[in-house]
Amino acid sequence: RKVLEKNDEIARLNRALIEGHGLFSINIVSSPGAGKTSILERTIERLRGSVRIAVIEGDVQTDFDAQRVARYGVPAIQIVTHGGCHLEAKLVQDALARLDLKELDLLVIENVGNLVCPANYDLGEALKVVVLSTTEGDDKPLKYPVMFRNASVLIINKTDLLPYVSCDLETVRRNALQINPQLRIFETSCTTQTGIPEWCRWLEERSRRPS
Amino acid sequence: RKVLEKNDEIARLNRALIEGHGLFSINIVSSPGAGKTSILERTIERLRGSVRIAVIEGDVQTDFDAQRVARYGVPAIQIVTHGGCHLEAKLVQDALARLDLKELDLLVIENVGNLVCPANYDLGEALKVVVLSTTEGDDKPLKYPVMFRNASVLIINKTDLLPYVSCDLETVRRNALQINPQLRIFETSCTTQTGIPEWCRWLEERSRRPS
Ligand SMILES: Nc1nc2c(ncn2[C@@H]2O[C@H](COP(=O)(O)OP(=O)(O)OP(=O)(O)O)[C@@H](O)[C@H]2O)c(=O)[nH]1
Ligand SMILES: Nc1nc2c(ncn2[C@@H]2O[C@H](COP(=O)(O)OP(=O)(O)OP(=O)(O)O)[C@@H](O)[C@H]2O)c(=O)[nH]1
Ligand SMILES: [Mg+2]
Ligand SMILES: [Mg+2]
Ligand SMILES: [Zn+2]
Ligand SMILES: [Zn+2]
Repeated sequence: RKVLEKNDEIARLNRALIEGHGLFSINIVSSPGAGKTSILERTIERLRGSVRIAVIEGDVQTDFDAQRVARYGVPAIQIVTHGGCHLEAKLVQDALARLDLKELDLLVIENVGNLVCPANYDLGEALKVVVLSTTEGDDKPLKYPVMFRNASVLIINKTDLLPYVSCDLETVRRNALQINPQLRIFETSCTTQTGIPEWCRWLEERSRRPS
Repeated sequence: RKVLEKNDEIARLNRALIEGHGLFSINIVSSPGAGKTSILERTIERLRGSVRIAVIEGDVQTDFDAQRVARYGVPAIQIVTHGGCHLEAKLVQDALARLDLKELDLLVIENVGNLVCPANYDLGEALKVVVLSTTEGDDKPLKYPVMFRNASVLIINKTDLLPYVSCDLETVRRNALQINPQLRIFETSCTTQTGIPEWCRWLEERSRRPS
């Protein structure tokens, strides 16, 4: 398909630019409202003293998420797709031109809330992080498999809600590892901060610039 | 766009077939895991004695949802899109051919979990019902507006979780009505059954076949 070929070409340019500056980069994906921005807020709070972070936000409409992130003092660029259900490499390329990559250690791209289409569009990131909230149900890795197969990390978020939903953590893990045995799994809550330190340590280790 | 024109042509045929048999039909849409199938289960439990219901399920992979619904003794056809992020009229046309419409009062189509793309594809249904769970956040009507604009009904589900999430029902209603002032709004919980009777009554009133 011509569209994906063109997208992948630009993604390769993005990756060369990002990695050329020694940056680590992640593309965070999930259903709408799984907690991508909340996890970002917790992460920036904890890492902003040791890691220089910039965020590229992707949304169908509004700049609410960039506003939330900008409150923490990090550069945040909002891409509004005006109906597009996923980010594409060209949109990220334009956003990268507005950042000073020499001054950064970590680039986070938060994608449009959609558990299907973003799985197929490389943006030039080092890896994809898929967020699944406990409230969505434990069958999602089997029902929406491509996203879990193409991700390197799974964050199971909203573990504070486990007592009130019919989601079994072991089932989520088993289903996710059945689709992708290489997945590195974190369990977090943005309300209680459970699991956030482990996730931040993993991210910080990879964000170290070569000294 | 040629794709949408062709889709709308088939949707018109579907609608003529469905309405020609005196059936009411709804297309239920939401993010993954908002509770579409759970609401269907509660609805069928309550209406199966008075309304003859059939369900067409759409998913990227698996037939789990059709299996859940079939347990209640209603005809359930599973469409697997193998990666497609939304149902299209052609897939529904094929499914309709497998149902005996003369024996039905209500047709429910459960779409693929996606708050973006299904908003643009007419399947031939009478109207769209969008489900939003309290756990997704109260900003979603503004962030994913097209789905709320193209729907006639909004069901705010999982109200039993309100004490544990930062979602304000008044804000959800205000944001949704800002996008679409005509929306008919229900508030439900599939755990406590709150709001399910009101929703079922609304559905039953419209499902009455002309005697
Ligand atoms: N109880 C609980 N609520 C959470 C948690 N994380 C996020 N939330 C809530 O979930 C809702 C959605 O969170 P967001 O961070 O906006 O989710 P998102 O994935 O960025 O949403 P989009 O960008 O719109 O797709 C908000 O009401 C948050 O307060 C958590 O760990 N526990
Ligand atoms: N606490 C609570 N949990 C609910 C409610 N409704 C559904 N759930 C849970 O939410 C999860 C997802 O429900 P489903 O009915 O599978 O959602 P869905 O929208 O059909 O999901 P997909 O078809 O995969 O997009 C399951 O774990 C349900 O048990 C509710 O009102 N309250
Ligand atoms: Mg967000
Ligand atoms: Mg379902
Ligand atoms: Zn898409
Ligand atoms: Zn799509």
